[in-house]
Amino acid sequence: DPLVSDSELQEMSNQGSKYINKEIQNAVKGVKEIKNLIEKTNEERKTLLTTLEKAKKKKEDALEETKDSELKLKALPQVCNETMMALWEECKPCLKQTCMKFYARVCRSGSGLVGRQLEEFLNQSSPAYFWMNGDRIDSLLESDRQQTHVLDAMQDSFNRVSGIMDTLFQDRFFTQEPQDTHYFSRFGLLLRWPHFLYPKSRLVR
Amino acid sequence: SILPLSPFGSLGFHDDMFQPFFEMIHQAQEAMEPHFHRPAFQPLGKDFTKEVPDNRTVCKEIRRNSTGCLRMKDQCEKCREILSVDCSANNPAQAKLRQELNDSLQVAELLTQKYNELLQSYQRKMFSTSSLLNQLNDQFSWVSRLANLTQGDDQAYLHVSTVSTHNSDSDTPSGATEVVVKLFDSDPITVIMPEEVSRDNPKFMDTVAEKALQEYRKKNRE
Repeated sequence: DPLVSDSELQEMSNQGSKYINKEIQNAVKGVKEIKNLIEKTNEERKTLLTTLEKAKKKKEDALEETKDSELKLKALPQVCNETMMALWEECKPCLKQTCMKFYARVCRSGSGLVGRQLEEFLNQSSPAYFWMNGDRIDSLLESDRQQTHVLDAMQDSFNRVSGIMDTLFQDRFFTQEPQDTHYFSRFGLLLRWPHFLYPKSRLVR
Repeated sequence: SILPLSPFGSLGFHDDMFQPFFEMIHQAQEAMEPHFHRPAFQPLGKDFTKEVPDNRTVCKEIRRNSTGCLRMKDQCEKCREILSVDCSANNPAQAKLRQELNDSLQVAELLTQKYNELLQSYQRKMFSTSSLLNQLNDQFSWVSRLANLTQGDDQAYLHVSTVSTHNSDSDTPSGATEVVVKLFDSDPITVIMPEEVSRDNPKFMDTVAEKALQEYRKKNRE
């Protein structure tokens, strides 16, 4: 537009550059904001870990109590054996048929081996295992094992990340608070680490 | 002596000073990433300890040691009858112990479920930390690029080369202002300002600069 003079273009450029410069300083602040968010998330994680450890203790106490009850029950003479064995002989074929039908329909892979394995498993199992909910107890113990594995693996990751972040955030790039965003030290050009924000007093000294 | 500080206060550091930072952030990302692909790190589903897990889990259990079949005991009448056999007549102690077992089993199942929910929260913390590391890396890349771009003494980062208003014949909305700027080392960037924001508006150039910077940063990411 011929109406816009060179001096006006220059003034617009200056204004635009001022804005860009502000945004540049915001970009540096943005790094610090993310750092603060990482530290905040890490504090929340540590609090959550404490809660997890308490919950794990309660869960494992309950599991111990369950296993104790199961042991005491197993120690008692079985008084309903005949009844249970009779029922078991009729339960097994139904269970096998139901399971193999499910497996063929849903799991879509060879059921020959699985069928023999199941036959062996049922012949080795006793109705008392059922009657004492042995399957539910074993399922809980399996969950406990998996949960322990998952937490250990997550902890391993977090410990390594926390160590690296602690080292990174100790650098003065992060620890110096800007006294005034216009006082960016040109000293930064000479130093290995970008400690470009110094309080004025440091500059005077 | 302290070098004269430019009125804009340039960043005053080399972009390669960030190299150690990038290396550390990448190490942290590596410490985080691989685990997410391990089976143990598949997001813990609700069924982790739920009574009826998903089919995939049942198939796995059946293949592994047939215990998955026991979950189907409720579909067989004679199996259900085993669970309801009452031995208390012959042995009251046994019935009492069995009740205790069932009660503690229910508590253990409840606590396992609660623990699993906490594990899921913990896993979400992991995902947020991973996302923040990616943001930190991205932001550092940007600041490092700016460090490179602001090495020179010229603090005029943005140059307006042309300003034109549009009447109805062009494809730009009529009354809009088209401003072509160069930002740092960029090719010319064209910013279209709507009629509502006129050149007299004190925010005009801030808005132009903001749009140009967004465009520049987008290109920089690409």
